[in-house]
Amino acid sequence: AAARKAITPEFWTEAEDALIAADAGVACSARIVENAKKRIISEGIRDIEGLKDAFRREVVAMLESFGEPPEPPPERPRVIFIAGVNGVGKTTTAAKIGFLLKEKGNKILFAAADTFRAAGIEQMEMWASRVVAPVVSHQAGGDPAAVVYDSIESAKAKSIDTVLVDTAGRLHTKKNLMEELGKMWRVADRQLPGRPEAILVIDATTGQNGVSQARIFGEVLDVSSIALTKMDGSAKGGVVMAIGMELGIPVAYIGVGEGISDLKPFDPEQYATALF
Amino acid sequence: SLSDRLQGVFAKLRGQGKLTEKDVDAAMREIRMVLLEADVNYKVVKQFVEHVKERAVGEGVTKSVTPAQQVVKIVYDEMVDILGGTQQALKFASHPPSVIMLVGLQGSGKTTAAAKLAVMLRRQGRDPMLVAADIYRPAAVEQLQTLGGQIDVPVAYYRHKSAVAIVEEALREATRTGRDVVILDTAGRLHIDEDMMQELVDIKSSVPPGESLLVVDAMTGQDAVNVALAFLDKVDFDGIILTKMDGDARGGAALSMKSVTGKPIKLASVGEKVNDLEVFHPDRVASRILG
Ligand SMILES: Nc1nc2c(ncn2[C@@H]2O[C@H](COP(=O)(O)OP(=O)(O)OP(=O)(O)O)[C@@H](O)[C@H]2O)c(=O)[nH]1
Ligand SMILES: Nc1nc2c(ncn2[C@@H]2O[C@H](COP(=O)(O)OP(=O)(O)OP(=O)(O)O)[C@@H](O)[C@H]2O)c(=O)[nH]1
Ligand SMILES: [Mg+2]
Ligand SMILES: [Mg+2]
Repeated sequence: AAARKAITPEFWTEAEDALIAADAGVACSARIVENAKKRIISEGIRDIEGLKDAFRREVVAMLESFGEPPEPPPERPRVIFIAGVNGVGKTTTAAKIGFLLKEKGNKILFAAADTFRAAGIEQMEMWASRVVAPVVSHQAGGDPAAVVYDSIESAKAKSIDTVLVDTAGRLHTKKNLMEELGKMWRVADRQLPGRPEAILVIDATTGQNGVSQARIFGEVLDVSSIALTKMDGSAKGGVVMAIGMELGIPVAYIGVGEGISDLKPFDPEQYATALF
Repeated sequence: SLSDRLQGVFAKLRGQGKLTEKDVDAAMREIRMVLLEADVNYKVVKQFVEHVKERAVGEGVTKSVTPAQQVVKIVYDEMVDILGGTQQALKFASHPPSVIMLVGLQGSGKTTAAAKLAVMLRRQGRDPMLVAADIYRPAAVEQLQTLGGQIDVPVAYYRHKSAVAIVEEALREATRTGRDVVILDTAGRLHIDEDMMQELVDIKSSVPPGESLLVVDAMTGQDAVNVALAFLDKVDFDGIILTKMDGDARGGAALSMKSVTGKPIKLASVGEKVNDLEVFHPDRVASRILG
């Protein structure tokens, strides 16, 4: 009888509040609650642990429904653009991904293509020396597409496996900056035997604006996956569920700190457990 | 927009004398959704909607405006009331140099804001100095030095010193060179990182700032409340700078933070250039949150 009392109207409100508090957004939170309700009713779940577990399983199901990041193209070099709005952790994440790939035996090269922001190039160069990998850079204020071009030529000459392109932060609402990114992408596409790739960096503290970011960046780049940064804070990064629900983009990595190895492959089970 | 959504809710209202509780409940559901979609914290939304409901129920339905317009006006006025109404001016010391300290999460826009503040204050006739107290992030000092060079403002930095020691030495140098305002750029940090929060406490106790500003990204979601309360509790701050307002984030975090801390949003950063800093406009942000 006490167990039966676990399913109160307040229970559904609190579960939905937990998802909203995680930045999943109104529509996505409602969807997860709806799915969990079906499961709870059909499986006759009554105890509080079972109820929580039902929600966890629905979050996992939703995250898994966005699919796996696509297989990388077989051609070498690979070129991965690291893109996103200002301050989300692109430069740091590019370094972390480079370090991770290098540990796995990849020969990597960094392209310091943020030629705009003060000390943008220096920051990438410092990270490259910590990873112990080559970096291609030009003068501050130079054409970032030229940096992309040179880095691919250098990669071909040095038999590099993967080029990581650090791009300048840019708000998706700035048409000229999005066009600049599109141009960098086309330069890479022309120069490569295969296709370039792009990882969109999303800050875990971001609210629903993350959906607009993903939508617009997805229009100029082929965004294969998301790197969700700053998950070592108190924010839950739930906007990636809203993004996945609308655009189907999966999360590949999560950033959990400011150090070179503070990057983990995304695990939906771990994520769902942290939520509930 | 909120207006459109409420028009739908009130469409069935026909010449009744007052807004009934049932009419208003339907409207409150729409308002709650709009505010959550705008990233206002869900607990703040609850309080806000309860408050608005009290004001809306029993409102006479006048002939000159629609019920929807009436409710929108109540919501808008309530929001402008919360967002504004407090001292927005920066505080300066009676004896120079004044110290302004910038704090906040990683990547929120502090270093850029420091340079922008220097430009703004110089335009007001002051003589600023910047202090590079972020000793952790690769090329953070270079970033501030590059900005300082662009705007011709000196940047104080001393190798191999702790953040506290850098700030102490900078203040001595500012006094020596007759600078009347010192702007401290600190490292981005998590509000849950005890050691890093302690560093701010140590800086403040050694060189008490007349003005501490929490720098927050306008796209911050529900977590804005946790961040603001933690910084308030552990470090204390006088006001907020809301950055990246040149994007299309609705900015609900502004309402959340003002609501729970009572601290004013003093400035809005509206771009990446050094001139892109302006006074915070509560009415504009209220319209933006309401979509
Ligand atoms: N705690 C924490 N901090 C992070 C993480 N990822 C990045 N950061 C920090 O976030 C800040 C911004 O990181 P950057 O790599 O410069 O971000 P960015 O997107 O390249 O910035 P812009 O190029 O200026 O747009 C730095 O202080 C990083 O150390 C993370 O996973 N956790
Ligand atoms: N569009 C836009 N970009 C901004 C604004 N303010 C800062 N930025 C950008 O946001 C990014 C981060 O700014 P920083 O000043 O490095 O942020 P920070 O808080 O010092 O970062 P950490 O020191 O790593 O914590 C940079 O790319 C800035 O150019 C703004 O108002 N609008
Ligand atoms: Mg960067
Ligand atoms: Mg900084």
